[in-house]
Order: sequence, then C-alpha cells, then structure tokens
Amino acid sequence: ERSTSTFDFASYHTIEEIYDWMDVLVDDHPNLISKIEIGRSYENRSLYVMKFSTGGSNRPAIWLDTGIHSREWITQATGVWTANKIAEEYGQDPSVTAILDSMDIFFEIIANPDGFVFTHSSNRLWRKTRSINAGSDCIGVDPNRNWDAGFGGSGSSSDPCSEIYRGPYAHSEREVKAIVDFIHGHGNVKSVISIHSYSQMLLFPYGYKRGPAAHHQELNELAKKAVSDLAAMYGTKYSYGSIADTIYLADGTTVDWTYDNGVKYSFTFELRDTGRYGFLLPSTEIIPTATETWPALLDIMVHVLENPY
Amino acid sequence: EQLFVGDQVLRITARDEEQIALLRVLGERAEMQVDFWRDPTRPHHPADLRVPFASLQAVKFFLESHSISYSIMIEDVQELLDEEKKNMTKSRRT
Repeated sequence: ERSTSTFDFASYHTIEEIYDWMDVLVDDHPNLISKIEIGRSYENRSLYVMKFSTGGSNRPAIWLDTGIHSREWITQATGVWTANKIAEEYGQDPSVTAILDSMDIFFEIIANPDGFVFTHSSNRLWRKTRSINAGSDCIGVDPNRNWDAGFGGSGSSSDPCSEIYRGPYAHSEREVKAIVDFIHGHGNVKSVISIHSYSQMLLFPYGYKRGPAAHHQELNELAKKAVSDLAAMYGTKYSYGSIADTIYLADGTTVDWTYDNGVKYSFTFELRDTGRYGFLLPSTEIIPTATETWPALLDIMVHVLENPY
Repeated sequence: EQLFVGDQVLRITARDEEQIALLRVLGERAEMQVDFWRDPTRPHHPADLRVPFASLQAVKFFLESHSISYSIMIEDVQELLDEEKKNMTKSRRT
C-alpha cells in the first residue's frame, strides 16, 4: 500500500514520482484534497492543481504555484513539502484550520512540466517552456515574462534565444493561459503566491513600472512581517518590496497580471541563496528551506483570511 | 543529455553603473554563451554568471581588464549535477 509517509521529502524527485505522490496525498485526505487538471502543457502534459477545500461553493481562494522556472528544483520540492504540511496541519494548527474552514487553496506544484521533464532528461539548467519558436532554432518562452501585464516592455526580451524571451504574444504559452483561464473562471481568487528561487526576496507588484501599487503600503507591511517570521527560523535574511524597486524592471510577470486582474495579495518568493550553489541547492537544503518559508506563507494566508475584500 | 563539465558560475560584484552596463553587454555577446543566473541589477549587489568552460578565459580577461571583481561560486557545474543525481539515486534506492 503506497503512503505519503514513505515519500522522501528531503530528496529531489521526477515528475512521475511527484504525480504519484499527489495521488497518494489525495487518497490520504479524501475529504480535504482533490486533484484537478486546469489544462495541458505544450507537449500535452497535464497541468495538475491540488485543491484543498472543506466544502462550500466558490469560496474565496488562495493560489500557490511552484516550478514555473523548471530548473529551480528547490521550489517544486518546497511545494511538495508545503502541500503535505497544509494537509497535516488542517484540524491541528488553528490558523490553517481557520483558513480552510473559510477559503480554498489551489496549489500548482509543477507549473512547467515540459521544462521540468527536460531538466531531468536533457538539460538540468533549462528554465523556460519547451514551445517551438517559429523562425528560430531556439526553444521556449520565459513563462514569467509572458503575462499580459506590461507585456513587451524593456524588462523582457524579444529574442527567442534569450532566457527572458517574452514569447510571440501575451499568454502564448499554454502553461500560462491555463492559469489565466483558471483565475478568470474561478472569479474569487484573493491571493496569488508564485514561488521562485533564488536570491531571498519577497516581491509584490509592480515589475513593469516604477510607480507604487495602489495597496503598496499594506503589501509592504505584510511582506515585512512575513520576512521577519521567515528569518526567525534560521536567520535567512530576505529583502522585500516591489519587483521594480527591489530587483529591476521586469514585465509580463505573473503577479503583475494577477494584481491588475483584481488579486490584491499577489506575491513572488525568491527562495534562499546560500551563496554557493545558485539554484542548484543540494537536497539537504530542501527541508530547511521549506520549513523557513512556511511561517511566511502562513502570515500571508492569515492576512488574506482576516482582510476580506 | 547536455553536460556542463568545467563550466563555472562566477559571483560578480559591480561597483558602479558603468560596470553594470558592461556586464549587460557581456551577457548579450552570443558567442560567449553565458547565462545570468542572477541578473546584474545595481552596484554592490551580486550577479551570478554561468560561463561555459570554453569561454572562461575570455570572460575572466574581460572582467579583470575592466577591474570588475568576482569570485568563483561554483568551480565545476557538472560536478554539482553529478552529486545531485547520485543523491537522487540513493534516495530512490532507500
């Protein structure tokens, strides 16, 4: 009999192992978790989302995703650990219980399956999707530059060979369009948290322009609390702020689009950077990284619960 | 499977905007085949650059000739990938 208790959260896994584990997690928590398919990738792989729900219909929801940049394996691994944590803490942790008694959580752990498979089979450093670009030998689009938010500006590239190639048009990538359609279709998503690595940052809109977002003050205060609680675990220090102010101008990003489409609590995490491995964090870093990220995620989700809009 | 034997990742610290601009120029030189893992954003913030083995000498010459300071963050990318694969196999066996 398969069980989540035999799954090694402190190791990296293939897509097959993670998809198998998803089924086992659903089996272990049939009244809380279901697995839905929100679309298909370019190479026709399922785009699976774990739905955490205790009932109701079309409840306010929180969206989480990991692995949109396929080579950042620490994010998919953190996603697996976090999904398991949510399942385990429901009914135990008062905050998680309160959140799930009123809201749903949708968690896409492998947001770029084609790229993820390619990192296992052919090129460990692959970041983009695997779509074919007409007229170019170069493959793939940066799925975090393909969103219809400031699309096509200076913070992305028009060169298909670039790692930040924006794609032929906004939402050209099926992996992106599936999330767009899901969020539009659901109509009641209150927070989007997109998890990347690395460089230890908690970011919020905007990336495509320098001006502050309408809710800058609130998002900034929330980010400040979240990074403080993250640092309390092992001392990992994050910077925080809007994308443009904290790193650089980046257009076509997930959280800019979600924010412009009414999702007020839109955040991007850039997970820990040990200064030695870049995104190639050894598997020994998985549990500490996921463990320190958890209180920050909880801060955001509790804030969303306590500040309905 | 693409291998990265001898590739290195350099952690580069630009001291001013001029050096940031030089790094961006370096990143766009197709023949170097370099890949910014962490983009050059502002002075005194680290930028991480993966450099294929074949371009190492040219890139280091470029950095040194412009007095751009750097350290080697990853000596050999492939070694790290081999270690990662070994650990996955071990875990699967367990």
